[in-house]
Amino acid sequence: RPSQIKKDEL
Amino acid sequence: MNIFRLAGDMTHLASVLVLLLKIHTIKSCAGVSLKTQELYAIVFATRYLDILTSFVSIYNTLMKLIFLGSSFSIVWYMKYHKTVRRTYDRDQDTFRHWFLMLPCLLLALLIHEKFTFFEVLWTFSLYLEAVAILPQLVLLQRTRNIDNLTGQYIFLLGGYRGFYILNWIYRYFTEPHYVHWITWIAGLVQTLLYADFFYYYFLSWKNNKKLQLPA
Repeated sequence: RPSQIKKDEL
Repeated sequence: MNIFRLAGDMTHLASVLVLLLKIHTIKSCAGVSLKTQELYAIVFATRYLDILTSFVSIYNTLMKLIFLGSSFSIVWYMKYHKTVRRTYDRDQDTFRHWFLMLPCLLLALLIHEKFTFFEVLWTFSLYLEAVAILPQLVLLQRTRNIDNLTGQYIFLLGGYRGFYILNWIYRYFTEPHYVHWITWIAGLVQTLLYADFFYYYFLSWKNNKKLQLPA
């Protein structure tokens, strides 16, 4: 599982 | 961060500032749909719920605050400011925008990346943003021609998501595992909704005529 990617987009 | 996303964010920022400036300077919101502004306030409120819990960067948090502040102050101006509220033509701005929110909420409950409170509301904000411009476009069809500032506002608002599409293409090719179908499809639908407005905006710009939308 890809790491818990942060929501970096607005 | 890539140039497409930065261009998108700056275009988005410009759109809200143009609108805020127009309303604040000429103390008028003629031709602006309050329903669309309310939908955008809800979009930002449900999109940035994690503003206090997850810190990405100063830029990210600053822009979230600007978008939240500007969208809510535009709604405040149009609803409560003694002078501006009189210029709002409520009998033309009749789109039942609550009917937009329910399908978006149901769709978010059905199609999302993770079934958590934040993720479902975040997905709801994506779907809602895609259709939030509809009350404004309907109002324009009714009032036929629009003033330059409102036209620029819609043009910039539509353009920002177009830049985001370029950003998603760029990130897809440069970052492994960067796949977000929900975001991409919602963003594409959103941009397509502006397509006919862009067409008439371009025509009016080319023929140097006042922007007239067909009946």
